Amino acid sequence: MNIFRLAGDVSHLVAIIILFLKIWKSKSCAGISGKSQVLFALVFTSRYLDLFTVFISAYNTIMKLVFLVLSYATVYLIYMRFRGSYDSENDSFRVEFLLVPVTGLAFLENYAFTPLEILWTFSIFLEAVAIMPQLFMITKTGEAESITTHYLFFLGLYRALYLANWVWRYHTEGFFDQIAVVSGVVQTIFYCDFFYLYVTRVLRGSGKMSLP
Amino acid sequence: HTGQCNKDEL
Repeated sequence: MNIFRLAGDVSHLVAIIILFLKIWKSKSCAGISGKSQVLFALVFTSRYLDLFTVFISAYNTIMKLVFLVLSYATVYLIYMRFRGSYDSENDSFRVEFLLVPVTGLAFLENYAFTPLEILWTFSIFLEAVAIMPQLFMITKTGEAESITTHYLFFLGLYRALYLANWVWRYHTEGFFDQIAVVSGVVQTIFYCDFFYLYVTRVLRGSGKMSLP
Repeated sequence: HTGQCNKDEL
């Protein structure tokens, strides 16, 4: 555990809590892509199956449980509790275009051809693209509420901090997880355009981010 | 591959 890894996990937790509280308090999921949230719940489900097979640390177990509970609770809020405010018309990204390639790649490129390892690889590749429906929805509606942009900022920052964590671990302990690093780079690159808009529009300009 | 089967990260 190093400072980048801890900051990354905290940033990830902050992002998930920001989104959950936004929907819960505003009693609305307008502007939020339910598809992305389902994909994130799927990422955590397929990645954290080792909750039942190995105990790494209390921190590891607790964080996995928190991420799982909050992601499913968010999906519940969107599709059940506040489904009236769910904007299904603009949340039209074809997730099968993500799931099929990611599944295929997980079978091709993995560390071991075992169910747990393939599911872990699937979750790594899926996480890299899971935000696409949300980013697509923002380009379609042409705007995003400021709270949503803060959610996306911390979500994008978390994997960027993990990249720093992997650089640190490579130099201090020779650790190198090729699949996670390559996927993490791709994932962070997808946020670059958003980061630019976030800094230039949200932090400097008006609260709302409206795309050109 | 540099298989890292120690999944200590989230």
